[in-house]
Amino acid sequence: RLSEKLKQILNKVREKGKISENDLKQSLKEIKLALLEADVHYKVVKDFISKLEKLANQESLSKTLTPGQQIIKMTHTVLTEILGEKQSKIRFNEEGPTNILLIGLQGSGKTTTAAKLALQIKKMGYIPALIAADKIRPAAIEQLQIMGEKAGADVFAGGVNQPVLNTIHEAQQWAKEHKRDVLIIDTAGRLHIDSELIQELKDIKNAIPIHETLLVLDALMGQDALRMADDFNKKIGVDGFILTKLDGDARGGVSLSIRSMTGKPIKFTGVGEKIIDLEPFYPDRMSSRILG
Amino acid sequence: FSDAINDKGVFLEKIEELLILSDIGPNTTAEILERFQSINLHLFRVNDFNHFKELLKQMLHELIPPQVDTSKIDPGMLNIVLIMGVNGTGKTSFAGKLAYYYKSKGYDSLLVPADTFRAGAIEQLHYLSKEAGVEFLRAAPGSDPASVVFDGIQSARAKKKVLLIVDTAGRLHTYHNLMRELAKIKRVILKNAPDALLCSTLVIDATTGQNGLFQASNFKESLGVSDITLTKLDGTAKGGIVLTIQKELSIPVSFIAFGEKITDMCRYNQDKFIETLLD
Ligand SMILES: Nc1nc2c(ncn2[C@@H]2O[C@H](COP(=O)(O)OP(=O)(O)OP(=O)(O)O)[C@@H](O)[C@H]2O)c(=O)[nH]1
Ligand SMILES: Nc1nc2c(ncn2[C@@H]2O[C@H](COP(=O)(O)OP(=O)(O)OP(=O)(O)O)[C@@H](O)[C@H]2O)c(=O)[nH]1
Ligand SMILES: [Mg+2]
Ligand SMILES: [Mg+2]
Repeated sequence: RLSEKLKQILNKVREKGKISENDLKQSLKEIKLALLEADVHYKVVKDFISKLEKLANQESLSKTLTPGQQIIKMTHTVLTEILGEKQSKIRFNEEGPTNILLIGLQGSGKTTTAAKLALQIKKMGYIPALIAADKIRPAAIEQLQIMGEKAGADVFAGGVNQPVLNTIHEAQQWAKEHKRDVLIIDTAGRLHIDSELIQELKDIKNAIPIHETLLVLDALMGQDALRMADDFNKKIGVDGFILTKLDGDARGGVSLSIRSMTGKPIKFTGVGEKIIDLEPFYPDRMSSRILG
Repeated sequence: FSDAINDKGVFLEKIEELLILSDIGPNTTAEILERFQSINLHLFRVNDFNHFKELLKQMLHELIPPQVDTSKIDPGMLNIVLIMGVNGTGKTSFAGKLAYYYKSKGYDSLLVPADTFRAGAIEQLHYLSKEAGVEFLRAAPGSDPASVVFDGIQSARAKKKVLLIVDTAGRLHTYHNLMRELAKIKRVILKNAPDALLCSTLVIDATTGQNGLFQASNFKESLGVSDITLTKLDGTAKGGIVLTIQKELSIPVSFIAFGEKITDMCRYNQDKFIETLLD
């Protein structure tokens, strides 16, 4: 664990009372290893370490903290700064129904998250509905219908052979008639390098106003997360992220990478397979998790 | 002379970046960088990074000799493939792909939906069984997965199938109760088909980071992993974690999947894999 490793290195510093060049170097080496083991992107780690190095060299030693505590405090500060300091919420449409589009790689947790989100939005006092826009995956519609039932939210499906855009238009009409004020669109998993399916997302965003495009991604992801998030953001625009499967022991370094690359916030985290397992994202909790 | 030292620094950093980005992990990367450190300085004056890629390829082959994959079908007995892994990695899809693959090799299988938990899981596998042209064991949602597997064994024997492909629910290895459920499924297989050839395949997503190593060691500890299937290689992730898994846990990779069509899979080849990794 990083805090243990740093304590070890800096325990011998305690006697000297200040950080030597070598001690700092060794500490930074440990922090770099911890971040890479936590799946933070290589480039983000390099920037982070050089930021920390500058900070350590210009900051005079605190009288109240040991050098070890000071380095850990600085690391936490830089991390929390990158992750965003406060919670970021859904931006609801003030003048009519809110349309939320969920996108992401195959298997990242979109369908499950769509239903979880519907439940949370219901608790906020809205009347959400789910739109089954995944016509590709076998039994995707059935899956969303079952999850929708658990959330107590209607699922608008259209046939599996109906083109996605037709379903979207019909859903919008249906929502108006049934006074649903938030529409959550579940889409098929797709690669950021699949031009046809990227175009489908562009078509959806051109067809109806999308107030929140949320990229759902797996907390177990490694180095590829940065490029993937960047690609989706550049190609179709992303307003925020939902990080799933944080109930496992993945350190979740992807959170640092996607945030620093796109500047977009992580809004929610998935912490299990049950319908209630969706929490707001807390930057400071994430930073402790990454450092291990 | 100082130029050579500068080049060495630049090259080592390039190698570090290449390896880290592949998800092979910082510890394996450090081992490889150490080997490069001991290489003669004058070699680094050769301003050709491709020369180092070749060296790197050799080093990877030396450091991580490919584990032999013993997964094959013995038509003289019942063969059982137990497919497991964390959530969303492509297990159900792979079950369909494997059924189609073996069917094309002349082995007809029975697909068993032992994921009775997740919404739409049984329907999803049922659809894939039709696509693969193989039989499907009916199961009720919410029923006990171990009982479903028991039924599958009886049914395979009755229908004289040589291959049983068992799909299980995704589960994070941190849930001890879910890992116990999987261990129970294995016990049911060993008890009711003691003569069967059992393959426990761990399905790992190529986008997985360092957590992949914990997945492999935990599944190995709970019930044993005979081999790994690496999926979603059609994306931009390299799946380098399987090299570290081979190195640390000696678990071979049997198959890879690279797309959503039922034919998008093939046997793993380490030479090709390393070649693509370093591209
Ligand atoms: N443990 C855990 N499992 C999750 C979480 N979110 C989703 N899952 C599981 O991850 C798996 C994939 O979830 P889906 O909702 O089907 O993912 P998807 O993105 O819709 O998949 P595609 O539509 O095929 O791209 C399922 O087994 C879910 O139950 C989470 O926060 N924690
Ligand atoms: N691009 C790509 N997608 C894949 C591949 N294998 C599976 N998928 C997709 O990944 C998603 C999840 O696949 P599943 O087979 O449902 O995964 P799973 O492991 O059974 O999921 P759970 O049972 O929920 O844990 C689906 O959308 C699949 O089509 C692959 O090799 N490449
Ligand atoms: Mg889905
Ligand atoms: Mg499945």
